Amino acid sequence: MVADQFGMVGFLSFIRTAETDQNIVQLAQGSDLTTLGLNLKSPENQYLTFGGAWAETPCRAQDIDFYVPREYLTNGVTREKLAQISLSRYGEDLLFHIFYMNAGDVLQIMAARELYNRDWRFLKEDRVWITRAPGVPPIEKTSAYERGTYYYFDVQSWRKVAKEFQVEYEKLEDRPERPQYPSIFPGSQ
Amino acid sequence: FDDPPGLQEKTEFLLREWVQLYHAPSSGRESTKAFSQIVYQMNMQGILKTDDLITRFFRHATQMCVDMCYRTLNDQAAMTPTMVRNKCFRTLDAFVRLIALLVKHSGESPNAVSKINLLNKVLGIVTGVLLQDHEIRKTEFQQLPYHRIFIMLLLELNAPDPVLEAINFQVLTAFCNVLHILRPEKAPAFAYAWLDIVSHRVFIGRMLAVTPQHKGWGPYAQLLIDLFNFLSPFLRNAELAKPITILYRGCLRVLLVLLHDFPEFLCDYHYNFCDVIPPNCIQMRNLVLSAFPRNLPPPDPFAGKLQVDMIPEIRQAPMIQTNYASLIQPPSFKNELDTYLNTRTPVTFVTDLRSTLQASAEPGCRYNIQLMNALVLYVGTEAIAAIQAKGLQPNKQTITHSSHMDIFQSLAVDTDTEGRYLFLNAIANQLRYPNSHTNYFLHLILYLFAEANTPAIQEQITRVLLERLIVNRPHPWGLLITFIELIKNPTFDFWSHEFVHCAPEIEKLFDSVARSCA
Amino acid sequence: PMTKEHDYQYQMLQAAFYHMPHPSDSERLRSYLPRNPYPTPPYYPQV
Repeated sequence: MVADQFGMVGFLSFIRTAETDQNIVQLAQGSDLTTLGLNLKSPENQYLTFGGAWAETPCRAQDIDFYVPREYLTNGVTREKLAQISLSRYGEDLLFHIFYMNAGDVLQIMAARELYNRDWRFLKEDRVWITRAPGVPPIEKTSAYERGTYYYFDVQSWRKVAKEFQVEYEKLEDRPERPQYPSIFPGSQ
Repeated sequence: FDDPPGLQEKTEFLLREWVQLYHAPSSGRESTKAFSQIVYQMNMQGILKTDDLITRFFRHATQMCVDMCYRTLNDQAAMTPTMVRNKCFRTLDAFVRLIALLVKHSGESPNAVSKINLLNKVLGIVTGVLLQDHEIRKTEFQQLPYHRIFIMLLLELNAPDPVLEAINFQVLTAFCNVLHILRPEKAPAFAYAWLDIVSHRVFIGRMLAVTPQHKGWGPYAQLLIDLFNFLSPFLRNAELAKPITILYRGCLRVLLVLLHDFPEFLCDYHYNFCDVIPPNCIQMRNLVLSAFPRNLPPPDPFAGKLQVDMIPEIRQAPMIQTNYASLIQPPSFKNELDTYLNTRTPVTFVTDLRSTLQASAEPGCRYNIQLMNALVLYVGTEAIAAIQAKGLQPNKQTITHSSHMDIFQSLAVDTDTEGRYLFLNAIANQLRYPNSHTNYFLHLILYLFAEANTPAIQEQITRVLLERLIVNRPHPWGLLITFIELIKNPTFDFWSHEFVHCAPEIEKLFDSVARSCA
Repeated sequence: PMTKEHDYQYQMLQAAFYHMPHPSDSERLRSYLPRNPYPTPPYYPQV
């Protein structure tokens, strides 16, 4: 058999080295390319929302510059006078919009905190927001869980939908930490 | 040098004035009102009098913008990255708008020449300032101001505007020239910003989708080759520390977008790319070779009894944008090659091949890989032409007993293990989607396996195929077809070879690949 | 083999690695709702 790096023995030693050397693995076995943040199954062109060579996820709608009629843009004169962002003043619909439209951003955390203040709770496994249906006490309640009819926020139909859940308290997210970020809204408290 | 007295002060005054005007609520639609005012003031200051003065103005203005950024970046007290950027971009974006408006309004539309001349001048100035800064500051160099100027100017000049649309290809060409000058080998501290610009969705869209007749494909391919050339020494030596890995993954991400959205682009330029992608970057090379034209989806390689010769497209030659024949150097060698291909004489041509292909005695780079790749593809395409001239198609009968096969068999038998590995890689790089090259080269590699006079040839053929199969997807169609034929066709008696059972891992690998192929 | 030039290139690349481009570097300034990437919990929607 070929004794140097260009035969099967060389290939075998390459495989064995790759098992320990992360660097070599990147080249020899490569990586799972479906984990690079692209939706390769989509029939849509990816470049239209491509966030660039370093982006782990596609662009969000608000990250893409569309040339809209000037009238749609915030005029310089009014920009300074726009009301400061204050989530406590917004309705649930807008809070959910901010939460789902700002993945990976401080805004998502801030919206989650405000929803928590409004007695919504995030089910970590079901990945859905739920809240008690007013006037409908749980059918069953123990120290570990409760069961009953709750509202959950259905992203597809974008409304609250009543549904029976068994809510295990440990699967509820606690109050989201306030992000360690200097005030991100101009002029906000 | 030789600045007229007071130019620096005038420039600073005009720049400050412009930034105020640009951000003022009264700046008007696309800053047009502000622009009229600043042009009046530039005229008053005599800046617009000559090309030389405009150039000097931009040189100072660029330097001032860059210096302001460095001051802000170095004075990040109590500022978040977002605040630092907002401060820098407030001036940089205004400066870019001024450039864009001067380009758009210079000379009488649709006279593109003066617009493009001014754009090239300004891009050249920013490039010069960057390279000088890169040279002086070295590891203290900051990409931020230059990245912002280039990317925002690219976006400004690609806005849907009739005047800009009329000069769009010249604008894109100007940017490609600048990006090639600033390629990572020349400005490594700008490499991440460089790839951020090259991979920007607007740039990709304009270069590969919007620009008619694929005129943007060549310049864009050149930029990818610039990136591969920079990565190559690090990848070849598996020097994959984090800074390189990030760039490598970024490159994979871009190639994935191209594979998904512009596979024909990868098909056309696969040869150029495989000429510079190091042999050990197997997944990246597979990604390029897996591309197929969207109107020619290959048949399922695992569908039993697939008759490759019966696929209509198997007769069609693929588009290859490279003049690979011209890469066969020196011209005297090319003449001898053509003589041999046509007359099968002199015999010494074949016996001298190995020495012609050897570049140095240094292990690991003994062979001229580019010459090997060009020779293999050229001889293969000449063989296909000769076979089709007789009204035949390449198959295990028609490819034998020819001057072309003499050369391939000589390369298989006479080279050492390194040369043979590179030779077999050059063949495997042609195993792609159904076309006449894939067809010829899959018959060639199987013929070399069947006719091998030593097991070493069979072992190395197996190695070259296997290392391309065990990497994560994607895998080129031609590669899968070839390996399935090798392990299934009893003619090759594949499973009896010693190297198939040389170690448990290898045996397991073959089993798993065979199972997935079966 | 790696050359001195490659070593220099790597040093410069490594320096640049510590101030990578930020997504907002190639986006228009958004003073009202600036992008502020933040490591949100993995169970939140990421896209």
